[in-house]
Amino acid sequence: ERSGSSKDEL
Amino acid sequence: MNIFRLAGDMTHLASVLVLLLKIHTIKSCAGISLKTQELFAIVFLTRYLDLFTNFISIYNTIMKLIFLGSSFSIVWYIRRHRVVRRSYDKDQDTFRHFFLMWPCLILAIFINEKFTLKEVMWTFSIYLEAIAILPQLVMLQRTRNIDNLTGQYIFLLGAYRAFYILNWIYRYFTEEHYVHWITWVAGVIQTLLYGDFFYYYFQSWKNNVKLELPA
Repeated sequence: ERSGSSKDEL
Repeated sequence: MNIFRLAGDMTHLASVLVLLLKIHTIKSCAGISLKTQELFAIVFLTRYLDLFTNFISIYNTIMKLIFLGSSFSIVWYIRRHRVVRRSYDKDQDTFRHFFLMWPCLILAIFINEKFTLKEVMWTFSIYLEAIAILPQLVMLQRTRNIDNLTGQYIFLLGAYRAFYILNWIYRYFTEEHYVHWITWVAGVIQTLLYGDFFYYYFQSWKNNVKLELPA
């Protein structure tokens, strides 16, 4: 599982 | 969350508030492109499809609701409000904006991180956001005279994009496996579109004269 997700951005 | 991301979100929020302030208190949307506002509403609608299924944080959910609510109310004001709609420069806002959506949709179908409906719509919103400002920039170029609030609105939008790029650079070096080519390329293109405007904005600020774009 990758730690950085762009889905937590707006 | 890092400081750049927070600064990006806050300038984004401020841009929306400045625009709503202009519309709500002055009852005017002069110089504002309805086409761009409609595209932003579609951007948020297609991006936040996971609003109720994918919980990230209270902060995230509230911000998403604010952006959805504000973008649709701005469109409503310009189209439907008895007083505001009379100040809309329809003749200056002739960009065929819905044609921008097709290339974005086709690109999202072929270039995405995962081929699912939600993911394709999310990617579509990223591509569409990158170019959604175009009708507004065309309108600025045509009217040339820009009132303070409109100038600040576009400046804050550009600042939001610039802060997001700094946020990505920061996250790339501090988080593992943080590589998102799609958002990065689209985001850089989007920010570059503001470059010209930034130049004239800073010139007018430095020389303390009213912002005016060259013909």
